[in-house]
Amino acid sequence: MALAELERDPAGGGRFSSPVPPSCRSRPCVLGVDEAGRGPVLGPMVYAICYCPKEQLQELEAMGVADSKTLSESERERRFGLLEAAGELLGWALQVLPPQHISACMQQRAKYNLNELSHDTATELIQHALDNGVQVAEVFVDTVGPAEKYEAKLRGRFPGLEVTVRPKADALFSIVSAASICAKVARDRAVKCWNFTEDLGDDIDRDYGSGYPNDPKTKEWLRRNLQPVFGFPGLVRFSWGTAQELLRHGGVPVTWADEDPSQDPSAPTSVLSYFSRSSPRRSPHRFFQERSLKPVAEL
Amino acid sequence: LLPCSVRFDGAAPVKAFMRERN
Amino acid sequence: PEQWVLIAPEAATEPPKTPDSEPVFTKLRNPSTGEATLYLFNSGAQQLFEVKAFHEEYHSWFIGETVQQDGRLLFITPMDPLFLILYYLMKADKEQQGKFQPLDQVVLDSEYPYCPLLLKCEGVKQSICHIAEEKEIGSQKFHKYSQEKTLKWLKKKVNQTVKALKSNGICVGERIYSSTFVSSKQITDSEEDYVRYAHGLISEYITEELSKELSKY
Repeated sequence: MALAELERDPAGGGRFSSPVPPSCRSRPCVLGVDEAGRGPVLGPMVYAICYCPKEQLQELEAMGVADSKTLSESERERRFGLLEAAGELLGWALQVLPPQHISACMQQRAKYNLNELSHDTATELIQHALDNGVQVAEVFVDTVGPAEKYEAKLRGRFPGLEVTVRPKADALFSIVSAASICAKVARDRAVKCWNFTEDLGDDIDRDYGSGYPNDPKTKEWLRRNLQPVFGFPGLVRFSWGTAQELLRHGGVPVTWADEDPSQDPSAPTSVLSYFSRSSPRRSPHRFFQERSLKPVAEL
Repeated sequence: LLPCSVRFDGAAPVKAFMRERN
Repeated sequence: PEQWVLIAPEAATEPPKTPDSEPVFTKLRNPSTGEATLYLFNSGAQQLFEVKAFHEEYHSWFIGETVQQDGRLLFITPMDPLFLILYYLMKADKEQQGKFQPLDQVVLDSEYPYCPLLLKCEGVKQSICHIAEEKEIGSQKFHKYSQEKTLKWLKKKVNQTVKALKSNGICVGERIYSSTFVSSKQITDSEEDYVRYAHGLISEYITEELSKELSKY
C-alpha cells in the first residue's frame, strides 16, 4: 500500500516516505541507509533510510530483518510487510532515481558521477528525516567505495550525529538491513510495474532477466529493444558501458554541435589550414550570412 | 528540425519516442 | 533522399495545366559567381524562383515517421529572370563587339540546357528593354546590352530594396548589436547604410564588374 504511488509511475521517480512515528520525534533514534540497484543496466536506483528509537532495535531484529541479502524476493516482500505494519515502531523513506536521471547526471557536460549522486542522495534522505522531526542520534551507512572518506564527509555534514560507514553494513547493522529491504522491495516493484513512457505497443517485452549487464537474458533484451535512431527505452541506463557499446554498434551515428572536441579521436587541426593558399572567394552578403542562407548547387 | 545530425535516411518510430508540445 | 523540406509561395507549386509543363528544379549559371546554382521554374515556366537553403551544421529532420539526414530547409523565392539574362547579354556584348542579336541566340548555354526557358518567363519580353537596346527589323527583334539602361534599372532595384529593408525592420548598420541589447535610444540607421546594404544585396545577383559600376553610379 505504501508503495502504491511508486507503482503508479515508477519512471517518474521521486521521494516516498512513511509517516514519522511519534516515538521517533521524542526518543534518540538510529537511522540506517542503504541502496538497491547500483549495478544493473536497467531500472532505477533506490536509496532508502529506515529509523527507529535506539531502545527498540531488538524488536526490529526480532522481525528477522538481519542479513537481507540472503533473502529471496518473496521473503523480502514479507519482511517489508512486517516493517510497514510496525509503523508505531519505525519509519522509512525512499528516493527513487530513474534510469534516465542517472544517465543524464553521468553524461552531462559537468560530469556528476554515480558516487557523488549516491552520496548526495543519502545525505538528502538523512536531512529529510531531520527536517521531519526525527531525533536522529546515530547513522549507519552501507558503502561500496572507501568508507573512511565517506564517513568523514557525512560527519562534517552532520556534526551532531554519530556516523558509521562500513562496507556490507547491512550484514552488520539491523537498521541498515531494514533500509536494504525497503530499497530492494521498492526497486523490484518499480521494475515489475515499469511504465514505459515510449509508445511501444501493447505487447511490451518485459522479459529482461535480472537487469545486470552480465545476464545473457538482459543482454538479449537490450539487443531486441535497441532502436537504431532512438536507442533504448527509458528503462535503460544509457550511461552504462553495456548500453553504450550496443549503441555504438547498432545505433545510427548522431553528431551534436557541442560535442567535446577532446573526445574526437581525429588529429588536431594543422596550423597550415589557417593560411589560405587560394584566392579568397567573395563571401556572401551579410544578410545571408546572418541567417545561414546559402545557395544550393544540388539537392 | 533537430539540433543534431542523424546519419540515416529512413523510417523511425518518431511518435513512439517523442511527444509533441507547443 | 527522396524528399526535401521547403518553404515556397503558392505560385511555385501551382499544378501544371499540361502534362509536360510541370515545375522543374534546374541548374542555371549564377549571374554573380558563374557557377551552377539551383533554380526553379514553376509550371509552364511562367516564373523563375531562386533556391536558397537555411543550412547550419548539425541538423536533421524528423518528417512524420521518418528521419532525414539532410537538415537543410529550402526557401524558394521569386526572382527576376532579367538578372540571369543580363549575364548572357553582357557576355554576348563582349564577344560580339556590341552587335545586335536575337535573344534566343544570346540566352544559350551548352552547360545549362534549360537556360532558354528564361525567355519564356512572364514579362521578360516586355521588360528586356530595361537592360538592352532594341532594334526591330521586319517582324524580328534584336537586342544589345546597354550599360546605361542596366544601371538605371539596377538603381531602381536598389531603391526598392531599401524600401523593403526599412519596412521589414532589417538592421543594416555597420555596428553589430547583440540581439539582447536594449538601448534607451532608438537605433536608426543612416540612409547611406541602407543604400550600401541594398547595393550589397543586389550585387549578389550581378557580376563583380557591374557591382563596381553600380556602386559608382
